[in-house]
Amino acid sequence: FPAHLETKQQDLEIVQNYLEKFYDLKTEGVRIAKKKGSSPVVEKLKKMQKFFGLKVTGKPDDETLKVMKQPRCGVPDVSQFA
Amino acid sequence: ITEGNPKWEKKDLTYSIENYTPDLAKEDVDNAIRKAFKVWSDVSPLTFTKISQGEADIKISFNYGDHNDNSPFDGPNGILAHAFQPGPHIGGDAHFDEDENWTKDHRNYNLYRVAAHEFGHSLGLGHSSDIGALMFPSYAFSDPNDIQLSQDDIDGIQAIYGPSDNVIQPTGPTTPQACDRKLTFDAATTFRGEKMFFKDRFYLRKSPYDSEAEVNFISLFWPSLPHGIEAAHEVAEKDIVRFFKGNKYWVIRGLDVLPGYPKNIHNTFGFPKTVQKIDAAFSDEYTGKTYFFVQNKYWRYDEQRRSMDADFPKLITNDFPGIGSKVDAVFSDNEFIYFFRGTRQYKFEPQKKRVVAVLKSNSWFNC
Repeated sequence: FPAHLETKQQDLEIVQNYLEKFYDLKTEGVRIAKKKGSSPVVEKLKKMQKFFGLKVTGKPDDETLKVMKQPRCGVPDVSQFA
Repeated sequence: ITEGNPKWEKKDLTYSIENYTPDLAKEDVDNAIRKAFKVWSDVSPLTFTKISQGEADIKISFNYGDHNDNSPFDGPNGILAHAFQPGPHIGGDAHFDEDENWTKDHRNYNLYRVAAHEFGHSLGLGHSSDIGALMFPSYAFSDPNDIQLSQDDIDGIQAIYGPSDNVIQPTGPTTPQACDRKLTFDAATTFRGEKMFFKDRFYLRKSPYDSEAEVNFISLFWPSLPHGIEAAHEVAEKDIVRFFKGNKYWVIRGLDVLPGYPKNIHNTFGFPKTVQKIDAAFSDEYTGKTYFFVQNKYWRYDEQRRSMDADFPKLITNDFPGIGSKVDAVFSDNEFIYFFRGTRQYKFEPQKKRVVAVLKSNSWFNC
């Protein structure tokens, strides 16, 4: 996972939880540290950033984290609510 | 629209309120829910009737944590509510997190606002990536008494259920797109080294450190400012920005709207009563003068003496030749003045009193 060096572990958990809840990230097979560009987390992050009109970096930058920490509706942005 | 296009097969739907939050009086909850349904019935052929006996199509409840629907709430903040797509049993139902503090005003979280969003899901809408849409997933609060559906919301609900039965079809505002060739501005200003443009409820912000424009609600930064700012200018020396609408103005420093505002433009700046609004304004940091554009004239205000200069107003066409007789927005940057009118922008060199370039209004956004 090509996270910014200063990204805290807590932030990584926020990212993973957020993507699992709202972007259909499957927990199985996801490892936080994967080689750059190959992680499903990166792809989901890009999808999330595009949806919210953020700069599409695939990295959990400050702006992305800020959006993830905002209060929101519990219905996913992609895929059905099961 | 929700994947699979789920929808109610009937137009007249029922709802029930299964329990009430203790945060609000019962009638306030009833009122918020009724108004939230009205947001959607106003733009579609749907009707909503509250029932207290039998099983309603849309059941509304307030729940703590795990409430046996496979989607537990997470305590205060975070997830505020969720709702299910149209269908039998739990289908259409809307659940609100009782760990939130529900309000009927600007404080977090306004029940009417959240309920209107959730009922969009109850009717078959998914989330919108349009930040101005009610169906945008993040909570953004503006006016507690006026939820305005965007055109995106209206297009969505009408794609599912058809147009409204009203003779005059409802329309809603669209969110400005930085690269829209037809983009025009209500106002523009420099702001601590950045440029900010204003349009309806939104700002478009261009930072020198970012190639793309950020678009968001004006209320995100300054909740007490009104929509539709008509003019804005920065006085860099004082680290303030003034915003104008009608004959009132507000002063902000950073994210704070300074206390005591709005004030009247007539009392502070000495405009005659005939001036009811400012079209555009900019400050020249070298001379300490602020220029106000009103119809086809401009006025000059001395920030040090705090008074309007003598012999003003003057005709815009005389001293700013080439920009036309009226402007929408203006700011000064690096010894040039940038005037905006419609979709055009005029780069003006004040020393030589001439337009040196005519650009698209959105040239700052690297489209």
